[in-house]
Amino acid sequence: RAAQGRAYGNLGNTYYLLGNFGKAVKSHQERLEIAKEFGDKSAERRACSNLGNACVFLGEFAMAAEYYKRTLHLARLLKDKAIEAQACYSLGNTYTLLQDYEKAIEYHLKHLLIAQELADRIGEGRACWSLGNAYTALGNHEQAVHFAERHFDISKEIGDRS
Amino acid sequence: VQRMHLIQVDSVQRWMEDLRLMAECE
Repeated sequence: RAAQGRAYGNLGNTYYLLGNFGKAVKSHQERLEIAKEFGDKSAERRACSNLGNACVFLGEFAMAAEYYKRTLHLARLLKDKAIEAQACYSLGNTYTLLQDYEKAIEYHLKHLLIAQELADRIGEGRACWSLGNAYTALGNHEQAVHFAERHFDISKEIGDRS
Repeated sequence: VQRMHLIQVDSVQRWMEDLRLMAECE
């Protein structure tokens, strides 16, 4: 049963990389069930991340957000800050796709705080870029320019010309 | 409005490009 779980995970990843997102979701859902049977929280977290990603490419944004929220909960349980940051970033982007900019800002700010805590300048730059865009979408140009300037400074610092 | 929409999604598009190759291994 444990090997079956791993095989479903690998199948899900392969379908995903082949662009067959429907089959990827089915495989990762099986992987998730087996992870739960074993109480394997890391595997459960991985399955939720992979499911969220596949749902994004199926255009199932609300479902993706639910899987990413489960990922976030499990990342906190596992005390994995990097995964917690990644889940917040995914949620911020997914809420942008859902055009819920207030929620997008909420998660991008959470991502920004963790990126700062982890001294992850690339992550911080991406959070500022995303926040600038979300505030622009809301018409809050003061906050938008604030984050655009921070994004600009960080990009210069890390030598990201694009 | 169209231009605003494009500006608003560029960071999301970059995220999706990275996401497309992100499969967490067993």
